[in-house]
Amino acid sequence: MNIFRFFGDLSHLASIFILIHKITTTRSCRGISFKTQALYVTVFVTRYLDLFTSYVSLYNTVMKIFFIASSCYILYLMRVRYRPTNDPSIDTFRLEYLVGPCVVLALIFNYGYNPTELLWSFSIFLESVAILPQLFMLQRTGEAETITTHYLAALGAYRALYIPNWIYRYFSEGYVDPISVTAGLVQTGLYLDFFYVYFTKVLQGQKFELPA
Amino acid sequence: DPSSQSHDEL
Repeated sequence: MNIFRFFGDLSHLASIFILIHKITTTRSCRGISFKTQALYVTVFVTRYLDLFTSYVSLYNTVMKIFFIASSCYILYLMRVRYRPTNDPSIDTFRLEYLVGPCVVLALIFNYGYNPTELLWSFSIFLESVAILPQLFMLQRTGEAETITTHYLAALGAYRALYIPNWIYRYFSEGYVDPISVTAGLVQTGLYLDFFYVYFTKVLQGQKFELPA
Repeated sequence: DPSSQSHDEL
């Protein structure tokens, strides 16, 4: 554990709390992609299956349980409690374009041909593109509530912080995980456009609006 | 081999 990874994980936790706060205080999940949230449940469940087989640390176990539970809770909020505020007609990204290639990539790039490793690898690839339905929705509507942009910024910061974490681990432990690093770089790259607008507009007190 | 470290990242 190093400071980059720790703050990355905190940022990830913060993003989830911001999202739950947004949905429950506005009593609406407007602007949030259900597809992206469903993909995160898939990511966490497939990756954290090792909860039952390998123990890393109490921190690790608690975080895994939290991520699975909170992502399921968000789906419940969107699908049941605040269902009328969820508008599927603007959440139109085709999931098969994401899931299909991730299955293929996992079959090619993995650390072992067994169910746990294949699902782990699949979850890494899927996480790297899981935000796309959300970003696509943002692009379509051209604007977002400020709280939603804070959620995305915290999520992007989590990914960005994992990069110095890997650099640090390479020098301190000689540890390199090429699958995580490659997928992580792609994932962080997807946030670059968003971050540009976030820094130049939202943090200057303006509304998040994309140029027409 | 990264898998031997049992994927300690979240």
